[in-house]
Amino acid sequence: SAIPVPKASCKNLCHRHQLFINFRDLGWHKWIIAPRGFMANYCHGECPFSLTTSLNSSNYAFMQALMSAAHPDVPHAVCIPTRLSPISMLYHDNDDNVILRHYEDMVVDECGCG
Amino acid sequence: FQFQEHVLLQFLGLDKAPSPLKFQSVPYILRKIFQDQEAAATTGVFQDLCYVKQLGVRGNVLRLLPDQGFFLYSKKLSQASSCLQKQLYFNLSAIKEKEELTMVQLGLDLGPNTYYNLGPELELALSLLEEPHVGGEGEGGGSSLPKMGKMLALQSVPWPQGVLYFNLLHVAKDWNNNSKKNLGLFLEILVKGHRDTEVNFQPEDTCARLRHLLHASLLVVTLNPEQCHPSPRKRR
Repeated sequence: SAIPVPKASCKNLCHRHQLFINFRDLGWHKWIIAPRGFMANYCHGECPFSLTTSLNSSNYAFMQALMSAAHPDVPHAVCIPTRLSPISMLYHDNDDNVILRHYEDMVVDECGCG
Repeated sequence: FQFQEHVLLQFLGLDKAPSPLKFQSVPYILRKIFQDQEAAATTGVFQDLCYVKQLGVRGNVLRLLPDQGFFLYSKKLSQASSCLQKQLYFNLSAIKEKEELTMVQLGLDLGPNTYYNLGPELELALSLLEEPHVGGEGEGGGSSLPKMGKMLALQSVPWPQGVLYFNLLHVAKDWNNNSKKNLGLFLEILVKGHRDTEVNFQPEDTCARLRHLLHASLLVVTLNPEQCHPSPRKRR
């Protein structure tokens, strides 16, 4: 049977939103040398079945959206990061050491339904 | 929702938010690695976070440890030409058990590179300490020299000086396996003489300048196997 297409305006669809994390807001600027913060971003938006294929979705997301439409108990596909990148941080620790460390998956580069 | 700072700090590998008392200057190499990685992340270039290409070693955490040792002013110097004696000590406790040491480099900064302040040729001796030094520290302190172990380096230091580097990987691995073995290092700088005999130099001035400018630090690169997979075996 035909599945009703939910109404979602373009701005409500799953996409990446800008979010800058400023270490000063956390009070961490006292020990983090660099960077001052980073563009972490986040994913938010709807993943309607009709657009699942066009929203950078996994095959599983497509199946889940289909199942969700047929069975309301199955949750909708959700908007999640699909590509992340690392950041490097230069900071002082409690022993007055200077540390350079890399953290994987800190910045959301792309979002999609999953 | 309550902001759980400690959870976030644990994720970053810290027990609590640091409150540094002394601010070490960031050496050029750490600044360069940081800037290169930031540039690569911005342009989306793939980067192996477990390999430090600027140093040519595997590793994902770089630490610059400050020297916590002190100058020794023994009343009876081992040799008349002795210019400076110092115990060097680096606290390796920040290195977690699961981390594997891949590079340990001692940097001895003897002052800026300059041709304007030509001085005498120096000789530098670096040894392991075998017993903790007792008898006080600082000026007017102990009268005895600490018990020295294996000599790690003996080299002449022509002017201009700048930074001298020493590979201490094996020494630091030994210290890391048994922290009681880490009693520090003994550094002695001797005045060898002057290459130009016509120049009238004062060794006291050179030694005083060295004591003022000397800065030691230990660059430690470690690899956390939980965050980095072993490097692929090379094909024969």
